[in-house]
Amino acid sequence: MGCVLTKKSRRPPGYEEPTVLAAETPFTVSEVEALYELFKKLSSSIIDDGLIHKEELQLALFRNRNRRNLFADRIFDLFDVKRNGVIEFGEFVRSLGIFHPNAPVEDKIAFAFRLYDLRQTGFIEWDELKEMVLALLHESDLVLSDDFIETIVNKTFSDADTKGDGKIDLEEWKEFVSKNPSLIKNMTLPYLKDITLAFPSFVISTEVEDSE
Amino acid sequence: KPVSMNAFELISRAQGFSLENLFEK
Repeated sequence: MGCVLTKKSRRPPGYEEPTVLAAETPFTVSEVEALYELFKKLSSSIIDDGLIHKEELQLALFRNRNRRNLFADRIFDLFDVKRNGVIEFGEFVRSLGIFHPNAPVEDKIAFAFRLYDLRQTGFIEWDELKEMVLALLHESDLVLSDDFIETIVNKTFSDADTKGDGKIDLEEWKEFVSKNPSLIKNMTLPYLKDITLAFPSFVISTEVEDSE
Repeated sequence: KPVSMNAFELISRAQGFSLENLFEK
């Protein structure tokens, strides 16, 4: 009796069936299969193990594996739901699903809140907001005085922290976003609607018919 | 109008990358 490698045995750890992922996200089965093509590419760019490592995400975002960025680090941490240092396929699809144009706005608002809640305390705190402004200024080589930055952070807090307890909770954040909807503009990737056009190779290998 | 600037607006506009880059070939 020989040893036969089935298609399933070649699937990386964390692989989940497209039908399951399509049922839980705004993607169709075909789109999940197209995302698998993208995932395979990203997850083999440095270490070919079928998992996206932080350096691989950095390489894809910046064309540079060593380029660090506070927000890219936060994105990685949020995609890495199991917190095991890598992004698995299921985590990748579920997280990208939040950025789909058809995903619920509530999910986008909650994701952005978690992105900005740097220390995961359940609140966006004054120090965290200042740290994020400093990080993006550093990134863009812009120089602003500390006083000026604190004025911006104070003003934002006076608008968003309606309870006045020095921190922004999810409820206050939802209210603030409803008044400033442009704040979650970066939580939608229109490109995700055309994902099957970008990665069409799934068409010849697809095993499952879309139900839609 | 610096004082009317919203820190989150600043962050969301200039976070330094776009996830769209993931789809570049």
